[in-house]
Amino acid sequence: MLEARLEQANLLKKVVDAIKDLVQDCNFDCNDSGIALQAMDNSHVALVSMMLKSESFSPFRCDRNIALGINLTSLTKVLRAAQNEDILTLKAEDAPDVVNLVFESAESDRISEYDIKLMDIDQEHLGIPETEYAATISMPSAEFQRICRDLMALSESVSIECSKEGVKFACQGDIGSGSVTLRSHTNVDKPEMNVEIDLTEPVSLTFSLKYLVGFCKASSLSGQVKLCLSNEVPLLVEYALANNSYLRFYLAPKIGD
Amino acid sequence: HQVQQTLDTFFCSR
Repeated sequence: MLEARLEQANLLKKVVDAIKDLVQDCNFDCNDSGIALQAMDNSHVALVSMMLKSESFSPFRCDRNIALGINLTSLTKVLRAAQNEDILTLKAEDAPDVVNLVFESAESDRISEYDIKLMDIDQEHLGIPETEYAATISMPSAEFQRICRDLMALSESVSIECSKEGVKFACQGDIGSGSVTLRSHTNVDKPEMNVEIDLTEPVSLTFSLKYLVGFCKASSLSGQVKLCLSNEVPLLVEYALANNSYLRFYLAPKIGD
Repeated sequence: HQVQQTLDTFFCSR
């Protein structure tokens, strides 16, 4: 059986909120290392990969592999009933029909309990090859969100060009063009404001802004976001969570001109 | 003129 207790419901609320517009039905794969999720959007352009390590829960117990097939719209409805600071416990039997969620208020003696019916989801699982990326950019997640939103006002696509000079986000649209360039930057007092660019070779790729703006819903999960790029491979956008847990998005590039 | 690629081109099915 599965029993996984989160100190704050907030974490799951934010994760589900960040992915629910991209993917609808997904398997939460539970085993002794934690709870993982991998799902592609309907058009096979973007993929979300979540890992909540067992260390992110206290306690965490999962004796055998359990796949919880959950509709994220349903999960969102139930998670709305949890306060951000509630203690959240997920429970399921070994061959479950439902997943049980318990929300406990730390301040009062209120305990609420919900069951969500599970679905049988036959999900294609993709192998993601280990990639040595040509460019890795760490930057404030709020800055990335702002750039994507600002450029989406002009265009559907953004080119991300990484060179010795820095990283340039550029777009061209009907009303004109725009770009934002960032250089490496260290803020001793506020390390979450750092911009770090690790480059082995110059990269230039074009991506759909609609998807990037969607990924940015995860911004409240982490002060920093990591962008990993290599020519002609999908972009990796990673939000690191505590205890080596993470929320990653992959986005296929656009080609041609 | 720009073509959106899909992830199937890059990631293999397991």
